[in-house]
Amino acid sequence: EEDEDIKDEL
Amino acid sequence: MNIFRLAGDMTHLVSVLVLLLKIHTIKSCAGISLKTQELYALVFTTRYLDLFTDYISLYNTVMKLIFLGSSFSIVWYIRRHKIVRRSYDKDQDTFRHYFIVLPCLVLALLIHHKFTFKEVMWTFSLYLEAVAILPQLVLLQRTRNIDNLTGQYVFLLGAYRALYILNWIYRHYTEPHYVHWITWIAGIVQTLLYADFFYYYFQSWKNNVKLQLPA
Repeated sequence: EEDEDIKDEL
Repeated sequence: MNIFRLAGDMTHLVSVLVLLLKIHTIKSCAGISLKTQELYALVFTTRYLDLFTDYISLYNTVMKLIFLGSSFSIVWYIRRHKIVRRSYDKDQDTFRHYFIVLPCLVLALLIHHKFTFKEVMWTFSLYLEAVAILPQLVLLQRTRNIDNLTGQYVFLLGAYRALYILNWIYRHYTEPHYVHWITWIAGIVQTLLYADFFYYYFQSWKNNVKLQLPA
């Protein structure tokens, strides 16, 4: 399970 | 964080603060589309649903709060402030919200990375942000007069997304697995929408004439 792609952009 | 993204965030921040300051100081929203401002408030609301669930960094949280706060303040000023609301041109600012919101919602339900509520809302906010400027551009073409604060506001708004495209290119080459093609396509469409405005903005700036958009 790919890690939750963190939305680090605004 | 890279210089393109930081520059993009700062440009975006300045654009909303320029607008808020204009409305607050001269107590007027002439030339400003309430429709676009309401769409931006919706963009930030659906984009930042993870505000209280995922902590990324202080910078990320603070910027999200500023964007949410400023966009809702601008909508409040134009809708509720007893002086500002008088300068709102509701007869000209007639773009129908649902012409923009519904297609973006349908598209987000069809094309997304994952079919979860947060992911679909986030994708919806990307599509919505790409076209949210349309009511403002239509209003500028109708009213034809663009005071330079509004011109600067639209220019900075377009510039921020163009800087983000450079950020995505940079991250694509420096970070493995950094693939967000939906973000890239939405961002490119958004920047292209500003392209003709940019053209006329530079023409007016170069010839030092008042910014006029062709009808």
